Amino acid sequence: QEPSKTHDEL
Amino acid sequence: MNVFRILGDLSHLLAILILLAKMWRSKSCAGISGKSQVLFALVFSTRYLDLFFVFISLYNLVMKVIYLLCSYITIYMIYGKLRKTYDRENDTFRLEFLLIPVIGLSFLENYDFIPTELLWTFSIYLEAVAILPQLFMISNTGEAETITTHYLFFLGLYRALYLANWIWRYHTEKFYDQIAIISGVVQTIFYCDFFYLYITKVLKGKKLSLP
Repeated sequence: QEPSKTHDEL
Repeated sequence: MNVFRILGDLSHLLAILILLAKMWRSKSCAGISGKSQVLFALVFSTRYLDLFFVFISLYNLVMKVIYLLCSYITIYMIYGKLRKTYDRENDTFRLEFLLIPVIGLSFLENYDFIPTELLWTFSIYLEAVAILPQLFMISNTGEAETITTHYLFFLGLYRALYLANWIWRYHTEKFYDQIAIISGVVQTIFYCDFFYLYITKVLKGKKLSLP
């Protein structure tokens, strides 16, 4: 899986 | 959202609040590196630009706004309200030594060559090294107030908990973010020496002073 581009971490 | 992530975020928040409380109660920012705090404000400002573009969750939004506000209040305290107590002579780290490599690296290693993504990448790399002026200041003066060491402990704990969060997420969601992970590991390594001193000295009631 590609790393997510919506960065959901702070 | 897993337990490591939430504890990491709370530890981060606690660190920021400890620093503000210290300055507020002692009416002094002695021993605090203004340069590290400027870097952290830059980290939050460049990373949280997505506040304007995406909605992730209410939790995410509220925490980002709190971190941003606290970091600007901290800067106002150091360079405004409490500037007479700011220990400028010992806060001598050269920021260009961090900023230039970090800017270069974010152009070289990123997920997408677009402004928001480059700024996010820049903020991740910068966060990894933003504490160095503070650690440099402590090695300059050879000591740190106990309250400052609590601040550093929770700031380091936050990143260590995020490492656990990433391991958890990889196993449960097959999620990984190699830029964040590698930077997070580097960032945590910078705290290891400090963790050792914190556990062997501060937790035993002694002041943190370097030999």
